[in-house]
Amino acid sequence: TVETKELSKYYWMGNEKVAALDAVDMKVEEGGFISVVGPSGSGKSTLLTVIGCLDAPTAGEVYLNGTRVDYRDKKSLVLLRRKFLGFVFQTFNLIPAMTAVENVEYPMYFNKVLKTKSERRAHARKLLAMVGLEKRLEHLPSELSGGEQQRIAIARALANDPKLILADEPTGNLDSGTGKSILDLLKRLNEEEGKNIVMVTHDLESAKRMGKVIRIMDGRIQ
Amino acid sequence: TVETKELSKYYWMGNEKVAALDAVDMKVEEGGFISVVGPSGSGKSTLLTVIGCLDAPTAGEVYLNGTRVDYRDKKSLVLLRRKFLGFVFQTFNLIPAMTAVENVEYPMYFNKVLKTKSERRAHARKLLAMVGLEKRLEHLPSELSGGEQQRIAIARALANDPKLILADEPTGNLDSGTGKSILDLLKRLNEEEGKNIVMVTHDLESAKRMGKVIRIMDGRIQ
Ligand SMILES: Nc1ncnc2c1ncn2[C@@H]1O[C@H](COP(=O)(O)OP(=O)(O)OP(=O)(O)O)[C@@H](O)[C@H]1O
Ligand SMILES: Nc1ncnc2c1ncn2[C@@H]1O[C@H](COP(=O)(O)OP(=O)(O)OP(=O)(O)O)[C@@H](O)[C@H]1O
Ligand SMILES: [Mg+2]
Ligand SMILES: [Mg+2]
Repeated sequence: TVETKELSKYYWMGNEKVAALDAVDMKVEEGGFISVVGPSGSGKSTLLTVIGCLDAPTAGEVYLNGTRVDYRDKKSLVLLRRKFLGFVFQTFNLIPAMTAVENVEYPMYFNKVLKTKSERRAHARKLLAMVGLEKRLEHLPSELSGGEQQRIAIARALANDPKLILADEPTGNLDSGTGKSILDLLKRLNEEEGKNIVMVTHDLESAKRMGKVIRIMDGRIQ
Repeated sequence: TVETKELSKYYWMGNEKVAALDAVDMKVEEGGFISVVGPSGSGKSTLLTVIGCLDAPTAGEVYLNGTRVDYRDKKSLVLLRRKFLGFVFQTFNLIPAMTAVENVEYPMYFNKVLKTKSERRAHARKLLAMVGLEKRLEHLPSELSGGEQQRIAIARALANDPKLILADEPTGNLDSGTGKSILDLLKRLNEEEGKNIVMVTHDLESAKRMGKVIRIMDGRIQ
């Protein structure tokens, strides 16, 4: 369902070339759960943002559901993301002026699957309860702890019932107990609902429990 | 060197009261290293920001070096922080328009200890090398990975050679190898330079290795 071929992303700082991704070949099978581990700065977030159509590669190709992604066709990228992808950002990227429940509802307006306001609100509340935040619905991001913001970002990624979830260090700000419940949630979405998941994590033990683990170093798969 | 008495911080959301801190008594001895652990939302960041004079408590007192902190005297708070404290934020809080090395130099202007530009730049470069970022000096925060931004935040907290370091989950975005080098750095600053450290972490194993561990839950010390 996700495949990359020779995927590369280079940055030029003056004369120096930074290889964030260097000819990466990887594949996520239908219903697969892949964890990506590697040192800080090794290219994990870059891999996720390129697969997630949020950033264009310098070279190489990405195939989603067998179709090659055309990064020049901005409209198609927006539609792909809306219908198909859920993204949990490493730095959350919540909308500061919206409450927790509004942040989770927000993607639902564009998807037009749930037709009424009350349906969308009920779905958002259910998602926030799944990540343990039922008591924080009306808080703004600035009125929430780091781990609570991270969990809103996770709930929001699930808002449109995506086929592919790209989660960038979804437990980085969570204690082990809360982190485990999030991982259990992801595992359940994968095993019971067949969602494809690519998760970046620094927690190698948890990664091994979830499925296949690929390692990346200096932009290259090991 | 740090002491809190009945320290409390309450928020009112409509009629509901959120107790972020509830009558917290704690003490950091001279040259102490204290780790604070607890579930997401339990009050750890609130404890650090109040001790760090960045936020006023609702009730109770904070003593730094035996002197009670007066939260109404804004000027004294600024001076205290500048001379005495180094703060690593959970969400980094880097200045987006400044490069890595500029972000680390920035606090040094106000402290007036290093008198020349070249002294400040040399010190900033040394601090960034200590956190493994000598090759990223000229990158903006947006041109850096999450863990690299976190490490700039750590280097910046050390810029004015503070007596008290307050580190909010300083390894949350780091792989175990890089995280260990950061913890070794903090341990060395504590043991060889006598710096006082209060570190919030979700990594209980590392916390135990560093020194005393206090647990917080629902705003209360266990
Ligand atoms: N401005 C605010 N208004 C209302 N509630 C708030 C506000 N700021 C924080 N809170 C609440 O206070 C509690 C403690 O927050 P704090 O940031 O200290 O938690 P934490 O222990 O650092 O959590 P984490 O491990 O997730 O970072 C949280 O439940 C949060 O929702
Ligand atoms: N816009 C940019 N310009 C130059 N270099 C960049 C840019 N964005 C990222 N990089 C570099 O690319 C490398 C990979 O970044 P990436 O964010 O993918 O790392 P990561 O594996 O997610 O790290 P972490 O675990 O710290 O989050 C980093 O070394 C970073 O400095
Ligand atoms: Mg990253
Ligand atoms: Mg916190």
